[in-house]
Formats: sequence, structure tokens, C-alpha cells
Amino acid sequence: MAERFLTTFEAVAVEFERSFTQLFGGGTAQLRLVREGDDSQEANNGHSANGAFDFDKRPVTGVEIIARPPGKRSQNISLLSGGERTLTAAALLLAILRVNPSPFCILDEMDAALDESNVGRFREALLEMSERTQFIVITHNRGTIEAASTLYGISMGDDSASRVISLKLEELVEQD
Amino acid sequence: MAERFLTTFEAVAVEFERSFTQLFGGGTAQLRLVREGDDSQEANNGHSANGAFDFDKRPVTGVEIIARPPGKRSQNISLLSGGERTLTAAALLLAILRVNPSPFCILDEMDAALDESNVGRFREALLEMSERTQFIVITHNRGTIEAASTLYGISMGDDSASRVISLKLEELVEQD
Amino acid sequence: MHLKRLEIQGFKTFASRTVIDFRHGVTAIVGPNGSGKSNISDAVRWVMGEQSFATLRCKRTEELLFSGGPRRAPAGLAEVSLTFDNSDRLLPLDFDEVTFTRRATRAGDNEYFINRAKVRLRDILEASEPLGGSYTIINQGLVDTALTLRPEERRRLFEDAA
Amino acid sequence: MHLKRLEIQGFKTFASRTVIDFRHGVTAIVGPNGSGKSNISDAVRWVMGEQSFATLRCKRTEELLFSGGPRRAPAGLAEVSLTFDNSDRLLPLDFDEVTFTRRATRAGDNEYFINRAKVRLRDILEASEPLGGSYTIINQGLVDTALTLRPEERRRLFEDAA
Ligand SMILES: Nc1ncnc2c1ncn2[C@@H]1O[C@H](COP(=O)(O)OP(=O)(O)OP(=O)(O)O)[C@@H](O)[C@H]1O
Ligand SMILES: Nc1ncnc2c1ncn2[C@@H]1O[C@H](COP(=O)(O)OP(=O)(O)OP(=O)(O)O)[C@@H](O)[C@H]1O
Ligand SMILES: [Mg+2]
Ligand SMILES: [Mg+2]
Repeated sequence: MAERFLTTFEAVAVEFERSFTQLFGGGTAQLRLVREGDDSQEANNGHSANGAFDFDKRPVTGVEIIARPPGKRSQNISLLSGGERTLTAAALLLAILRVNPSPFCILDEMDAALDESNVGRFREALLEMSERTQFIVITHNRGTIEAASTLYGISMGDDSASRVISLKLEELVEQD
Repeated sequence: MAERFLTTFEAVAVEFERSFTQLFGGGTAQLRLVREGDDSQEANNGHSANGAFDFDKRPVTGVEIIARPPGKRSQNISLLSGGERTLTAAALLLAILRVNPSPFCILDEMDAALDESNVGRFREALLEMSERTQFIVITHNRGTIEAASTLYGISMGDDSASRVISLKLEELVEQD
Repeated sequence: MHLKRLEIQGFKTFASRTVIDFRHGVTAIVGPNGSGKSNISDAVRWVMGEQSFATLRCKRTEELLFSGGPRRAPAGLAEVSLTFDNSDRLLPLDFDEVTFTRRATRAGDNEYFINRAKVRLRDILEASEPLGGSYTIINQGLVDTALTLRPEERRRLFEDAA
Repeated sequence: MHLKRLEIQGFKTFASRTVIDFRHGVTAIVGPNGSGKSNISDAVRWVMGEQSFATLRCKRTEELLFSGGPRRAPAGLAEVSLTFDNSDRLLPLDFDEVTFTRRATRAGDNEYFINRAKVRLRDILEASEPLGGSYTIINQGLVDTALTLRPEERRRLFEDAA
């Protein structure tokens, strides 16, 4: 039980570093275990108090995130911007999905805070993962929509009920 | 003290109904006082338990929001969509500003959840109020940017420091 | 293992029977504010056995049934069905195709079905376990929940994934 | 009464002295993720006397000073000044122009000034009261806070506005 957690954690930690750098187009990040008796890394701005990883037998109390966007110094994750927080959370999600691919994943306006270039990298990461995981994205963002091979338009009828129509990508572009 | 609260409340309640209908392009909404001994309206899906407003001498414990977007039946505000919640909150803010105009107001990505037509109505409401209140809007949204008479572009330099440049509206359009 | 289709009737704004087919690759759902996009995500959570009303943005079962409007009567029943291709037997059920169904009345009675056979909620929860944990549906506005959690709470995400 | 300009130096990502002029009408601030837009809003809150680190997205004063980067040294001092046209005497100070200034060192010492005269925090809070309550700065991601509050908590918004 604790064994499986540690194995999963190590696998996700490796994928997290890779996903983060992919989504940010640079920078670095790590996941770190917090053990009984540690000061929280998140409170210490990412300065490690741990020694060798493998020999620490104290019980694990939590998981910390250290994130350093490109060109910036490592800081408390609370200082990250809205878009940076979204990308960091996305990196964690993609890392978990790479280790343990769920058949499907629904993202409801996950891209809301992303600027154009980050939407582009987010879209590329989804496409790369979409072999093994069916992504269903609810979005208002044209950049994200470009990743879609299936597109549904929802509208509210006069009878207060939702209607669904299947759209072609070219149609949506024309409407604007 | 309680007097001033009630006078302010009544004035804001009137403006709230007007702002809501303006932002949603229809529908209705009210603010209601919750008094000691009342069931919460919000729990009762907007069915009023109160009788005559003016003669109720019980102490006020809170303020409730009843919101009915166009074409829909009055429901618990928790069922509202992301964009509908944003517009309802915006209606409340504009109502307070109409009663008690602050010289300035900073909105940080308030439009993030709004679709194109709602952004348009939001922009019109800001413009209407911008005589008395200087709005500073942080936004990624082109529809909102159209309301601006002053435009600043922020960027991150290689030295990890922010830079500000003054932009012309036509410049921003060209960049895309 | 892949998702095939979702059928919704009487649930939130989906008064009429609605069928959404899912294909390989990314599916995008677009539309104006309040049109019903997040309600689709709620329907999937609900049919997979979600018990938290707060997560479904309401307070009781009654609020999940189409409440009617000026031009349409309320629904007496809400029903959602989610169908999977199970040829690889990822789900521990001996069927090539598996459909989970959940039905509820205005009074609050819930019924559950797997391939039209009546089952209990726990059967749905057990059968759907291989489909992944809490992180497979990310609600609107809760994108960065993982970052706001305390380190101790965050470890539960990993236990889910393990 | 209107806002004239904001000057930021050494605060969060604004390592260099930055001047932002405000004119009548709507001012829009745009830029990529992480460029510093919300930091501008934090600077305004901070100079107006904000005491909650959580609201400023950090844990101590040290985190508000430019922390440096691979190509630039950290700042030893953070200073923000906010200047108003006070010809209508909305602010209870006998000046046509009023500037609030706040300064902090890495050690956490804060100093406050009104038109370059050293004052206490409470003087800033008292002088800025006519500028409006907590609702004049809406933080990113907290748009619908008013709706998530309980009715009892929401009444405080009205008391602020009264
Ligand atoms: N039981 C119900 N009966 C009728 N309408 C309902 C019911 N439950 C929710 N609604 C309505 O559904 C709407 C919200 O739908 P939903 O959250 O899916 O919108 P959305 O398309 O995601 O919009 P947004 O882009 O703003 O997030 C609200 O207007 C709400 O009143
Ligand atoms: N004291 C500091 N020193 C250096 N950098 C800092 C400091 N405090 C915050 N930052 C950096 O500021 C950035 C966040 O800036 P801000 O929140 O203003 O971005 P933003 O432009 O609003 O972006 P978004 O569009 O994503 O909301 C983060 O990358 C953070 O690391
Ligand atoms: Mg939604
Ligand atoms: Mg921001």
C-alpha cells in the first residue's frame, strides 16, 4: 500500500518534470515528499531540507510542488500567476495520466486563464496524449478547438432546454 | 447605523435589478433581506416567505440573491453557469458603484468566463459607468479591450523583470 | 476501452432525449454561457455515482430534474446512460459493451442499472473503478485545486492514481 | 477625484522604476501569463494599506521584494506610490494632489508616507476611506465571491458600501 504509493509517486514525479517543461516551453519543476518532521518546502520557497531520497524511512505526510517557470527564480507556488497555476496543474494531471492512463478525461474550461502561446502548448500536449485518453474539452477558446476531431455546439432553446448539434470545424470558423 | 444599511440596501437593490437585466439582455433578479427566523430564500429556490417589506422589525441577518436569467425559471443561484455567475456578480458590483461611485475600480480578468455576446454587454455597461468611475481592466479578451481609451502592454524581460509599454488600440489588432 | 456515447433525458437542461457520440481523439464542446455544457459534465459524474450535491452544484435530487420553463413542463424523471466499448475487458464485466444508467424521480428515489439490469450504487462504483479517479473530471473554476490543497491533502490524489 | 498615476519599484516583478499614468475612461492592461499584470493590482492594494499576505498571494514581506533572476540581482527595497487628483477634496487632506507611498525592506520594515511626509498605517487607511471599500479591487479568480458568500457574510459588502 505504502509501496504502491511510493512507486506511483516516483513515476508521476518524473513525468511531472517533463510535462511542466513541455507546457511552459522551458523552466523546471519537481514534486517532493514531505515527511514527518520536515519543514514544508512550500513555506521555504523550494529549498530542500531532505538528504538522500531512498533512505528516508520517516512516514510520508504529503506531496509538495516546486515550480520554476522559464526565466524566473524558484519561488513559493502561491506567487505564480493565474495562467502559470493552470499550466502547473495541467502538468500534474498529464503526469498522472501518463503513469495511469484513464480512458477518458473531461476538462471544463481548463484553458480559461491561458494566453495564446500557452494555449498552443496545452493543445499540443492534449493531442499527444489523445491516443490513449479521450479528452472531452469544454471551451470558448479557438486555439483549443483546433485540437478537436469532433465538435459539438450546445445552445439554449426557447423552451429553456439544451440542444446539441454536431459541428464541422470549418463551420465554427465561418461564424465569426 | 442600521438605518444607513437599510437605505443603502434599498438603493442597491433597485440598481441590481436594472444592472442584471442590462447585462443579461433580459431576465430578472432581486436582492432580499434575510431576517431572524426566516428560512433562507436561497435554500427555497427563490420563493419568498416575507410579507410586507417595510413593517418587518426583526433584525436583518443577511442578504440573499435571487437570479432568473432570460428564458429560465428562478432557481437556486448555485445552479447558475460560470458565465451567469460572473454576470450576476458584475450586476451587484455595478449596482454598488451606481449608489456609491468609487473613483476607481480594478477588475482582474473578470471577463474570463464570458462568451462573446455577454462580453459585449459587459463592455457597454463599463463604458456607461466610466464617466464617474475609472475602470482598470486586466484582460485577455479583445471585446473588453475595445472599451479602452488607454492601453498598456506588460511583458516579461530577459532579466525576469516586468516592462510596461503604452499601446495604441490599432497596434494590438495588427499583432494578431 | 473507450467511451462510446452519453444519453441524457430530463437531467438539468436536457429536457429532450439527447445523444452525444464520442469518437477517438479530442472532442470539443462549445456554446454560449448557460447553454448546458457543464451540465453534460455533471451528467457524466452523476451516472458514475456522484453522491455530493455540492459537486453537482445543487442541494437535492429534485434540482437535477429539468425544472421546466415558461414554455415547457418540468420533467418527472431524469435518466442518464453512459456507454463504453469494453472489448479489452478493462471493466470487470463480461460484455463487449457496457452501459451504466442512473434514473431519479422528483421525490429523490435513485435507481442504477448496468446493461439494463438493476444494480446497487456500489456495483456502479466497483465496476467503474478502472476508469480512473477523481482527477478524470476537472470542474469549471477548479483547475488549480491541486495547487490550493495542503501537501497532506494532495497525497490523496496520488493514492487515487496508484 | 481621479487616479493620476502609479509608480512601482522593487515590488514583485517590477524591479525597475515603472510609471503608469491613468486617464479618464477605461484603461486596459494586457500581456502574456506571468508578465506582471496582477502584480500591478497587488501594488495598488499594498500601497493602500493591505495587511493580508494571503490577499497579496504571498506569506511574508520578503516575498514582495523583487527576488532577482538569473540575470538580475534582488531588490533591497520595494516602493509603491499612488497619486490622486484631489481638487474636489474627496480625500480629507488639504492638497490638490495626494500621493500615498509605501516602502518595505527585505527585513520586513514598512514605512508609509502621504505627500512625502512620514505617517502611520492608520493615517493611510483613514485618508483612503472615501476611495471605496473592499469591492473596488476584484482579484483574479474571485469574480463570483459575492455569490459564494453566505447571506450573513454578504451583508458586510453592503455595510462597506454604506
Ligand atoms: N434542473 C434544472 N432545470 C432547468 N435548468 C437548469 C437545471 N439545473 C441547471 N439549470 C440551468 O442550467 C444552466 C447552467 O448550465 P451550464 O452550467 O451547463 O452552462 P454552461 O454552458 O456551462 O455555461 P458557461 O459557459 O457559462 O459555463 C443555468 O442557467 C441553470 O439555471
Ligand atoms: N517578489 C517577486 N520577485 C520576482 N518575481 C515575482 C515576485 N513575486 C511574484 N513574482 C512573479 O510574478 C509572476 C506573476 O505575475 P502576475 O500574477 O502579475 O502575472 P499576470 O500577468 O497576472 O499573469 P496571468 O495572465 O497568468 O494572470 C510569477 O511568475 C511570479 O513568480
Ligand atoms: Mg460551464
Ligand atoms: Mg493575473
